[in-house]
Amino acid sequence: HGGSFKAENEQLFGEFLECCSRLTEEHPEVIPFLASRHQKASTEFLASAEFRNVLGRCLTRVQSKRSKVYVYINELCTVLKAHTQRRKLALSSAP
Amino acid sequence: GAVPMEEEEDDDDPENRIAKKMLLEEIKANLSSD
Repeated sequence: HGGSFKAENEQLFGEFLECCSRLTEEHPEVIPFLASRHQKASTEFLASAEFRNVLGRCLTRVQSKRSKVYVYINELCTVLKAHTQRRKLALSSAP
Repeated sequence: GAVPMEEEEDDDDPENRIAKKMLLEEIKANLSSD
């Protein structure tokens, strides 16, 4: 491995979303929320081995214990939130 | 005699229920702050 897990992580995340969307049909707002957390996360983190490990773990678990789907979604959201890309405030140049 | 009704859908894990509640509350909070 060259050190970047970007493509692999994207694939795993897609699988996780697909799996969860079937299990969270009663609350269709959950998946878009998870996707937006993913979008806001830093690119370094999204390509990291750490994210790969978390994703792999969550995916394996959700496939074996579907009754805990929200636990794993919540876990992933928390991790993604912790790695939210810091927005540089370019708005501060008020006249 | 009457057959007691069994709760059918009790695969709802307590941990899962808490996580679901937290998640839905966070989503709601996010929507209202937008």
